[in-house]
Amino acid sequence: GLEETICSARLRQNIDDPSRADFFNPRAGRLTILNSLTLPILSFLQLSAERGVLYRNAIMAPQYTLNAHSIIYATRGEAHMQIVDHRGQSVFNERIQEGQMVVVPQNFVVVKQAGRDGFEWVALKTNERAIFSTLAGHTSALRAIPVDVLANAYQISRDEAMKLKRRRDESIMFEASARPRRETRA
Amino acid sequence: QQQGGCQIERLNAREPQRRIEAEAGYTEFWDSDDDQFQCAGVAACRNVINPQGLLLPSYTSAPALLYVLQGKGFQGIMIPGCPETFQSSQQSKEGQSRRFHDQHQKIRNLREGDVIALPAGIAHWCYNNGEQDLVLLIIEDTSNDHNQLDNNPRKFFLAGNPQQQQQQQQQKKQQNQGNVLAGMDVDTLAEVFRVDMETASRLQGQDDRRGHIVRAESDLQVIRPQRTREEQEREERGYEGRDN
Repeated sequence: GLEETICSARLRQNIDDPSRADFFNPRAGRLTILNSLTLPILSFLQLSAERGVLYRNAIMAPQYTLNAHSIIYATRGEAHMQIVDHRGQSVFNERIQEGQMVVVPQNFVVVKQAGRDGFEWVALKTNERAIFSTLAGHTSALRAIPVDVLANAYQISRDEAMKLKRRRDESIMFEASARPRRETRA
Repeated sequence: QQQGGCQIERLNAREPQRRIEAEAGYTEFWDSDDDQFQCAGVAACRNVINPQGLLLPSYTSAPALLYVLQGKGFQGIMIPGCPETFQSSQQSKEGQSRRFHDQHQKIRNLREGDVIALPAGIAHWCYNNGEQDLVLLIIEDTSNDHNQLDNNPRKFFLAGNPQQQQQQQQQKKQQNQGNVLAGMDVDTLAEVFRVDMETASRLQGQDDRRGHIVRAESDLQVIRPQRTREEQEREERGYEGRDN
């Protein structure tokens, strides 16, 4: 029965096709996830992948992958990327550009902002169903916390805590604000 | 486990080795380098949270079990993608001055004897709303397959400035440490959260000297179902008092 099962297993899936995007914000970009639900052979490999496109100056919400390392390869454009470890120390705060690769260890927080020409990447993740958690935006961990907890944790007013939760209504890809942002560092 | 890591000739009952003080409590850590903990691939700590104390939101790189040794309180666990199912009523806020319409994920009550499962990477916070200390035992399974980092226990705080704790865990290395937002540029945070620079700076908590357990300014107001007196009495009576 091998020829009916393993030999005929689907091994290929295109993730560059915009119509297959799982997340899409017309002002910020798109993200396509490939995991063992969409390509079952990945459960055998215990790997998954994502394809991301950020438009000019758009921001990918600060996030961490809670069950996998992420190996990010820049396929086009450039972005300012910041990666933070468990001690709150910046372990990467640089520009990443086409042809470069960076490893984001499990649970390290990463935030990226595209440059003037946008940013595109592909990432391999070391879990068949990699899960990420965002720290800002509509589905973020901070939004799941009561206002009073945020106000006490950050020593801010309830008003400010409410703004913190509500100002960003996008989920994972944010449109850049109109105000000019400083250039990404080299 | 490292090769030969379980070649133990004698086991000993251990007390916690280190204690980290905070504004509203402290945490005691067992020595995770001890042979028996290394063999089992676990790390253990005991959190003591004073009344009105808030254990700041954090997550770990390995799954953990939490056991409530003493006291009562409540806990928020932030599961990615889950909706904010605890919502204040729109109607109730009308006519009341400055009531906030808030919504957040489920709040779970904690009481003595409870076991709480904490998956790797899932952030949580705890608050002591009782009149005695809330004491939590946490065993983290650092050798679990869900932890793809090494076997060192790692705690990622989302708020505050848990500097002292991390320094002692890391053999007192002199490094600037804090919550995960402290490692980002302030202007990035301001942009990401669409807040002013001062608030963004507050998120980093670099001037915060309260530690990882802080005292809430007033009794913490969160949305959660309250038990009726009858329910409380029924609970106090326990199983024996139940009708068939």
